[in-house]
Amino acid sequence: MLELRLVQGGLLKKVLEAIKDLVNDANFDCSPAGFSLQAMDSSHVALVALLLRSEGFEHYRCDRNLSMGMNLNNMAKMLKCAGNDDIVTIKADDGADSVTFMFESPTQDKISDFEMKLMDIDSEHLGIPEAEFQAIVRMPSAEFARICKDLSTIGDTVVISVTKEGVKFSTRGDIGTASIVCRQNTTVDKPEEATVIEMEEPVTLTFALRYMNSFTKATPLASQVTISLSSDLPGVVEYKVAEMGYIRFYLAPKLEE
Amino acid sequence: LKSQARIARFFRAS
Repeated sequence: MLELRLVQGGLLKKVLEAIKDLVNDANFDCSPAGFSLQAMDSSHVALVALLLRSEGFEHYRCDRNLSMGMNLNNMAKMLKCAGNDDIVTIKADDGADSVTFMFESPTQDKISDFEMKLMDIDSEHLGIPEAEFQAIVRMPSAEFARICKDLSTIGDTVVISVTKEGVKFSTRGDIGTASIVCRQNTTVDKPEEATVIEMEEPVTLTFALRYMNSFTKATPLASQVTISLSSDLPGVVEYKVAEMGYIRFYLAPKLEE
Repeated sequence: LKSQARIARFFRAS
């Protein structure tokens, strides 16, 4: 028996909007620790890892570990029917072939039940080692989204380079080149406007902008994004999900052959 | 010339 009640149901709507275009089908894993998902995009170039810790739910009942295969587009369709302020409860019986999403309006005067068929998904779970990164950049998520969008009008790839001068995003395409440098800036009025660069060593990596742009669909979740980089390793783009967890996007870099 | 790496190159099945 599974019953997860999330008062901030809007968070789940935003989570689905953030990942549904990158991943078609995925297993949601439910354990006493929380509600999680790990899935790769169809090209196996990007991986998304979601964690919503059990403490973040108002009520969290998960009698035994359960893996539920869902089509994320269909799940997003159902969650779109919830109001942004609705309380969302996810319910499933052990061995059931469906999951129920219950939406309660804040004033409790409207209760909706949406039942969605589950599916069998054969997916391998990858071990992601804890890594020390050469550079970690924390910046406003809207700024990062703007940079990715702007650069993708010029080129297909972004070179991200972190030095003590700052973080540089650059691209080149048929019509020319573009380069945007963001410097560390902690003297802002609001902490969410800060850009913080922690650098152990300078690092330069090349990524496909198509994926970066897809990751920025998570922007409504968090005012800040964290980009963690090490040479020749996947870059990690992380958005916090309120106080309860995170969405991490891992993107394999483009490497010299 | 750079080519697109895949995730499996870095993370193995657990």
